[in-house]
Amino acid sequence: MLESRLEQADLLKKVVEAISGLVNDCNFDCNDSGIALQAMDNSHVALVSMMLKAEAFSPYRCDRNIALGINLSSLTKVLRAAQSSDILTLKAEDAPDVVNLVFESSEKDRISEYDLKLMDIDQEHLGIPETEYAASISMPSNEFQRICKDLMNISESVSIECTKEGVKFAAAGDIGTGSVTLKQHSNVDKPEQSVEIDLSEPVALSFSLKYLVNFTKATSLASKVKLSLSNEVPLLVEYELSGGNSSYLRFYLAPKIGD
Amino acid sequence: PSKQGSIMSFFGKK
Repeated sequence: MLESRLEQADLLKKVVEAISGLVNDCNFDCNDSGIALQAMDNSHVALVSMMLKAEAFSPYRCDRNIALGINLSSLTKVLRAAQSSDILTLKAEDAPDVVNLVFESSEKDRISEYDLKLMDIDQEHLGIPETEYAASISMPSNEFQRICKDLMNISESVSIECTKEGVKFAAAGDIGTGSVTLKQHSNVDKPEQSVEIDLSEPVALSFSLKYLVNFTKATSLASKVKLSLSNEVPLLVEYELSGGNSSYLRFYLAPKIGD
Repeated sequence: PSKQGSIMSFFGKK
């Protein structure tokens, strides 16, 4: 059986909010190392991969592999009943029909309990190859969100060019063009404001802004975002979850291909 | 003009 307790319901609320624009139904795969999720969007352009490590919970118990097939809009409805600061416990039997969610207010004066019906989801998992990316950029997550939203006013796609000079996000549309260039800089007092660029070779790729803006729904989960790029492979956009236990929310986006 | 690639052409089925 599964029994996992999260100190802050907010974490799951925000994860579900961040992915529900891309994915309708998906399996939450639970095993002794934690809760994982992998799903493509309907048009097979983007892939979401989440890992919530057992260490993110206290306590965490899962004796055998359990797949919780969940409709995300139903889960969103149930999670609306949880206050952000509530303690959230997820429970399921070994071959479950439902997942049980308990929300406890931090003052412990109220306990809410919901059973969410599960679905059978026959989901194919993709093998994500280990990639040595040519460029990786670590930057404030809100800055990335702002750039994507601003450039979406200009065009439906953005080119991301990374050179030793910096990273340039550029869009060209009917009304004109726009670009934002970021150079590497460190902010000692506010490290979350730093921009770090790790480059082994220059990269230039184009991506759909609609998807990138969708990914940035995860902004409130982490102060930083990491973009990893190599020519002719999907972009990786990564948010760290729940600090320091290597839990993550990753989005992969297939590039646009010139003809 | 550019075409949107599919994620499945990069990541194979397991």
